[in-house]
Amino acid sequence: TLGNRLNKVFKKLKGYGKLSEEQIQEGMREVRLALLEADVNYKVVKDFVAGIKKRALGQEVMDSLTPGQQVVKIVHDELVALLGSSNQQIDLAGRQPAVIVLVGLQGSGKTTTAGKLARWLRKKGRKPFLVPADVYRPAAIEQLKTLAKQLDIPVFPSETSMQPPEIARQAVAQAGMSNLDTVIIDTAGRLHIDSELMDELRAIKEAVSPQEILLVADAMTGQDAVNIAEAFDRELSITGVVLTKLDGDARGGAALSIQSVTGKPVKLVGIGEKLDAIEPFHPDRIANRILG
Amino acid sequence: LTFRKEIDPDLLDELEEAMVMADMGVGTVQHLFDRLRSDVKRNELKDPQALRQRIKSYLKDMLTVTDTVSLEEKIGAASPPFVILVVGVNGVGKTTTIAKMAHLFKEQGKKVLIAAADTFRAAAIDQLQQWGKRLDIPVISHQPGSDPSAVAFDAIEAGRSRKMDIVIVDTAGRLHTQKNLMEELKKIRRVMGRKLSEAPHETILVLDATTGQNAVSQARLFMEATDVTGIVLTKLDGTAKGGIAAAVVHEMKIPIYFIGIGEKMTDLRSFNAEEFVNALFE
Ligand SMILES: Nc1nc2c(ncn2[C@@H]2O[C@H](COP(=O)(O)OP(=O)(O)OP(=O)(O)O)[C@@H](O)[C@H]2O)c(=O)[nH]1
Ligand SMILES: Nc1nc2c(ncn2[C@@H]2O[C@H](COP(=O)(O)OP(=O)(O)OP(=O)(O)O)[C@@H](O)[C@H]2O)c(=O)[nH]1
Ligand SMILES: [Mg+2]
Ligand SMILES: [Mg+2]
Repeated sequence: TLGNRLNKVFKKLKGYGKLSEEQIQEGMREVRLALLEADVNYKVVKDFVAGIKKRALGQEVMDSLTPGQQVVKIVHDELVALLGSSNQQIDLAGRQPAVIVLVGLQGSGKTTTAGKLARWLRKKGRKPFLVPADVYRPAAIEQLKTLAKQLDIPVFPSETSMQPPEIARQAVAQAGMSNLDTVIIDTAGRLHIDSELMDELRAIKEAVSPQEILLVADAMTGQDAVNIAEAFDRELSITGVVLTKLDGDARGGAALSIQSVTGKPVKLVGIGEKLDAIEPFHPDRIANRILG
Repeated sequence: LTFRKEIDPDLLDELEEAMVMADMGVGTVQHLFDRLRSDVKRNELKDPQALRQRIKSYLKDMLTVTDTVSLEEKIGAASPPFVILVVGVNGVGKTTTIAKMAHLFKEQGKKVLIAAADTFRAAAIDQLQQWGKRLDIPVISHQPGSDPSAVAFDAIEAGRSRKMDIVIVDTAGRLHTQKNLMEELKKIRRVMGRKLSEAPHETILVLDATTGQNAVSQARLFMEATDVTGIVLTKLDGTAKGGIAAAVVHEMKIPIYFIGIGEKMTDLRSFNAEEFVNALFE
């Protein structure tokens, strides 16, 4: 663990209780390595360590009998502060029906998350409407229709011949007429560098003015997390992130990378394949996981 | 990366940063750069060009498995049907990769059959059936929720009776940390072996190029459970470099057969270590 590695670096104390600046620097190197091993982006790690260096060089570490523990505490506190820094509630206020759009790379878990989110919101008293807007992937519409059927939640009858922005528009209109108050739109996986498909998302946004545009990101994403998040945020102004597949053993450093480049909060996490496997994001849990 | 006349510590740092950002993994990069720094100390490398060539050659070595028989040769040498089992964690591109491989083999004149043995995920069978229609390739399937081993068993039987050259078996995505699902995979392999003793002739692990260091853990645990014999690395058409493949190949000694570069049936390329390494530096 980071704590053990820091203790090795700092144990050359020789009883005087005062650390040298060089030892602190070496400690910062251990912090850098630990974060890189957790898949936090290289540049984000640099900024993060620069951000905690002042505190690390301060009295609380220098005068401590357990400087290793102190540094771990500083890193942990800073991670929690960054990851928990903004509103994590799903925002459904404003124009009704409320609209949530799920976006992200191929295979990140959008369709499954749409089902989970619908079930979760219904438990909170909302009346969800699932909308399949992926007209490209074979059987994508069938996939969401199957989940909707399993949950007994109404689903818009999309066809692959329709255009996604038009699906979105018609679905919101239908929700209004059927007294359903929360529209959840599942979109096709896409690369952030595919300008045509990014334009399609902008067209969907324009058509239905969603309250939430959630980037669905895989917890095992590596260094590329910053590129993905930065592009989706720049093109769409995402409102939050859903981090999926946290039931695996990925350290989840992507959470810090994404938060760092977008400033947007992780609102929910996926913790399994079943439709009840979703829960609110807990900054301290992911902080512990990143620290290993 | 900038033009420099000589090899200074900044250049090494810069290259180290680039390799970490390519997802090569902190341990691998440290190890690699310790070797490079001692090469530089012993004056083996005269200039940045030489340094770059040295890094590329080390990386090519990591990505190459010596005495490895190509998939084509293996298929040619076996008596049909040649059975390929495809495994990997959720969402990496197994089903799409199977469609691409089936298309490739068909173009090579082979008779291919696909087994829809993901009986768990919503519309997984539909997805493969739609691919089968597009490819004009038969798909063996049972009802959703049925036993995946039974589907694999039936598919091998169909492969034999219909004189197919290749049978490709799709499985449900599963996290390598889920013991019961890894046990299910072992059972699928056992049942396949009962139907045809050499089956599966090949077990391909699909890895996603956007995955960070977790790919190593995936490779280890899938290797433990199912004796993986080949890798396909998908989604290299994005901005991720897939550098973790170097650590995976180096540690597990499993060759990368193909890379996925898109969502169409033609978006599959044979793996070329030199091209891959050059791309890491772009
Ligand atoms: N273990 C686990 N699996 C998940 C989780 N979320 C989604 N999955 C699985 O990940 C795979 C991909 O999920 P999808 O919902 O199809 O992903 P997608 O983003 O809609 O994929 P595309 O539409 O192709 O871009 C499926 O096998 C899901 O069951 C999660 O939190 N944990
Ligand atoms: N851009 C890109 N997308 C890919 C590639 N390979 C697969 N995909 C996409 O990734 C998503 C997931 O692909 P699937 O084939 O369903 O993945 P899977 O591993 O079978 O997923 P599960 O069965 O749910 O575990 C789909 O949207 C595919 O089109 C690739 O090489 N490049
Ligand atoms: Mg989907
Ligand atoms: Mg699949």
